[in-house]
Amino acid sequence: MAAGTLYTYPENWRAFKAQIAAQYSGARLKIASASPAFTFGQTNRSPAFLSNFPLGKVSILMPFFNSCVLDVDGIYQLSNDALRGSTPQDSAQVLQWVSFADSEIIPPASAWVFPTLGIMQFNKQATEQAKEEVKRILAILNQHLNTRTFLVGERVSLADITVVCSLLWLYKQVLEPAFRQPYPNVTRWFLTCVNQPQFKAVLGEVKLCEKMAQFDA
Amino acid sequence: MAAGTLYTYPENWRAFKAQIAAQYSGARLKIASASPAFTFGQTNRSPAFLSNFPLGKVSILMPFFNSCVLDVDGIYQLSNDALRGSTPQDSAQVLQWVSFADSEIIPPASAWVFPTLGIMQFNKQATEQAKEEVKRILAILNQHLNTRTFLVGERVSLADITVVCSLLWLYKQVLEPAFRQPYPNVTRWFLTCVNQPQFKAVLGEVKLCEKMAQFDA
Amino acid sequence: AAECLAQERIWFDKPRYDEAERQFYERMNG
Repeated sequence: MAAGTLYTYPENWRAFKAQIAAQYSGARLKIASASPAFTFGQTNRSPAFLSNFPLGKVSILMPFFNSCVLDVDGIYQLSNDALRGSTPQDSAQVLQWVSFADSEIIPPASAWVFPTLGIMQFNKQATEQAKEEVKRILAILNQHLNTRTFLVGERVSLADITVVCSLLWLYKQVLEPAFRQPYPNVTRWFLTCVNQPQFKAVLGEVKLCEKMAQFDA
Repeated sequence: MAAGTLYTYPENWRAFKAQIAAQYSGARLKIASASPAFTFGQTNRSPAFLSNFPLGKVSILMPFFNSCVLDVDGIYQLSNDALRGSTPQDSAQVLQWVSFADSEIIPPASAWVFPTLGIMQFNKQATEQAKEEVKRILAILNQHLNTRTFLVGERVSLADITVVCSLLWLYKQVLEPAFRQPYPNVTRWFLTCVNQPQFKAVLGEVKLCEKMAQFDA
Repeated sequence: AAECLAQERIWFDKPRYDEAERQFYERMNG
């Protein structure tokens, strides 16, 4: 059984993935997100940290079962075969969705949501383009989930965990009812997942936004 | 044994990954990159194509062993266990490097190289930032390869194939001798890989650039 | 080939987003 300590900061949606995976797999995971174990902004800038984790990214899983630590959130190490996909086909599918979340969802989701959190300057054109991208993504998911409860196979896998976490800020901040109305399968799937006890233990109660958050100066 | 047709366009570095993986695994792969089989910009915009491959990305592997086709380059489906990593530790490491290539190498590599290919407007600040990012990446790789011949385990894996292909344009276009001098392990590893018969069969002779290509108006 | 390459969807700004996010959460965590 995998075990380790996840160094992170509060509300870090990347760390949510590892925590939810551990809930499913039973991996024993400690969270270190406050001093003295870990102070974001100090510990992650220290030479000792950077010598171990050259990317300097957080969240970080320790120990990692190899000296090379790039998969900063350790979702594969913390998972079991059921989460990774128990057949070659399923595991390839899981990898597809994990890559889809990282390469197709996170860029437009960040472009749209970051300004509403005050993380980045608002740019009207970038936001409008991001909205169109999000529509395209939701349409792909909606189509796929038309005849499925979960993204791969018959139960929750790393695919659901990763895609849910990559959509989290969208649903909490900007996907108001009118915007999400054309994608009922996605909303149904998202709510099914976040209401699983394992998701709830990490995310708490997830409330879908009622009004699209605007740029927060 | 996996088999299929890869629809792509010439010199598509992402298709190289699948082709090299097939060289190693023995998967029977046909390439369709010219009309009438496939014309980039037309075929991949047709309704029939988009109904099967909603992302509209290329290269695309057909048939894929599931209706959901997001892993556009099919590297996992075309690989064998040796390429994917034969232990849980190794396979987690392989996935780390594949993700590292996609998320950490491709953005700055493209930002630096595309203007030199004349396919993107030159932006001095963006190029300088990309150069710094590339230095950081090469330093991580150089450190990791200090005591290793290949990135994961003792032989070529999907990690090497993916990272080599993501660095290809950098080495061919801009990593002149002075720039790559501080990272000898990376250069050694890169040349070891591209001189493997399986890489050579797909990439041909890879010549490292002698002079840093500049913005091509 | 270059023309096709130009149509790839690349997240050029990823480093800028990563940096902004890190600074924001570092600030949030005081």
